[in-house]
Formats: sequence, structure tokens, C-alpha cells
Amino acid sequence: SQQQGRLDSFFQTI
Amino acid sequence: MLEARLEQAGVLKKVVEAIKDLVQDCNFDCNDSGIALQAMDNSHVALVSMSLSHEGFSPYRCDRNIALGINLNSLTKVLRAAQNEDILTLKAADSPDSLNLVFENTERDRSSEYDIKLMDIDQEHLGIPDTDYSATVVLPSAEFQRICRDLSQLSESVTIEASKSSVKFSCSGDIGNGSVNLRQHQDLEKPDQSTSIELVEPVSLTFSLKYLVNFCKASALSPTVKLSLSTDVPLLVEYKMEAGYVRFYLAPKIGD
Repeated sequence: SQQQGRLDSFFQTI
Repeated sequence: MLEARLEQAGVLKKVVEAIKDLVQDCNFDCNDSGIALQAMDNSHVALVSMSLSHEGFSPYRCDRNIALGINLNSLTKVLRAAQNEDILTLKAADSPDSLNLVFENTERDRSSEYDIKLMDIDQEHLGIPDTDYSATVVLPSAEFQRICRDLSQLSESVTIEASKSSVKFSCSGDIGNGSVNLRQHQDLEKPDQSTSIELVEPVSLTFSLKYLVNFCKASALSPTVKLSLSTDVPLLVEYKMEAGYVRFYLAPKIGD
């Protein structure tokens, strides 16, 4: 089944 | 200091109602261009980004950057005391420990005043890159809300497939499966009822319905909602307001 992704891997902390 | 007068308290009431189940404590960042907010949910799966331009207020005054750290449950309690049509004035000092809210009815014969305690919130700020999305779908917000609610009865996740002429929402769960297909169409008499699709390439992505149902609490803000999709990129769900927006980003489900 599919895993829920997290935003940390798409957006960088600034 | 901050002084911002909103003609309709309902705008702020709806914004807070739209985001309070996703995030609990957040900074309202005030500067001369307006009031903005960015916050992630605890699990770092969804992010809300809100902007209310200074043009939405009259008058609007904010001399320097002020972060108002607010517990949204507390703010909800205070905003319950405001009618949607009330005029709302927000006031805060330069280094505030409280936010002052005044609600006046349109007849100007009743005014209520509240102070809400502020908190120090050390919040991560994420840089959201500009993205050229593969598909952009605009549909009635009530329709999107109904689809998410109906499909959430069957499954935890929904697959959104955008093609040139239609967008399909489908799910499968223990009791069976379901899908809703919306064809692109233009309603000339009621433009808000139209469904439009801008497509660079077909795209199919899977998302958690729990979060989408939550985002749909913003439906009161706008008759339409815009979904922007690209493979392996968070979904953008945008509700436009007269002088601002509420945007939600949702990380996709990945792998098999």
C-alpha cells in the first residue's frame, strides 16, 4: 500500500 | 503598532474556522502589506498558508513586523462573540503580549471589546517553491466538499486523475469502491458552477481524504476552489478571498 509522504521532503525550512 | 479594521468580522471567523482543526497554535505575521500565516500540522503532512492583504482592511496600519502568536481555540472562543456582519478592529502594540479585538454592529450602537493573550511560538517557516503544475482544476467548492465527504465514507485515500476533458476522483475500500467524474464545462449563467481544467500533461495522484475533508472547511470562504497537481509534488488547494487567500498543501501518498 502507499505511504503517506511528508512535506519536509518537498519544502525546505527557511 | 497594528491597527486593522475589517468591514466584516465573518472573513476572519471563516478563516479561523477553516484552519483551526489543522493547526492549533500559529503566528499571525503582520507587516505593512497585510497579515499572513503559515503553519504545518503536527504530522508535517499538510501546510496552511493564509494571506489577508492590507487592501482588505480600512484603515490598515502596521509600522513594523509584528508576530501575533495565537492559540486558535482561544481565538475561536472570542470570535464566537462577533456576528459575521460586525465591523472588527484588531489592535496590538509593537511587542505585544495581547491582541485587542473590538466588534461593532453595523448600527454602531453596540461594541464589544476583548483581549486575547498571546504566546511565543517558535515556528518553522518553509520555503514553498514556485511550481509549474501539470494540471490545474477549478471547480465549485461545495462540489469538492461533497466529493471528499462521500468518498471518505469508503476509503482513507482518493486518487485524483486529471485529463484534458475531465477530472476523476476515485477510491476503493473494504466495502467496495467509488468514483466521481467531472467533465469540463462552462456555466455561463453561473460561472461559479463551472469546472475548468488547464492541462500540461495528464496526472494521477493519491491523497489522504482525512486532510482533504479538513481543507473543505474553507468552503465558506469561496464559491470555487482550485486544485493544482503535479506528479510527486504536494497538492495545492486554494480558496481565494476578496483580498487574500487560504492555501493548503498536502503531501502525496507515495510508492506501492
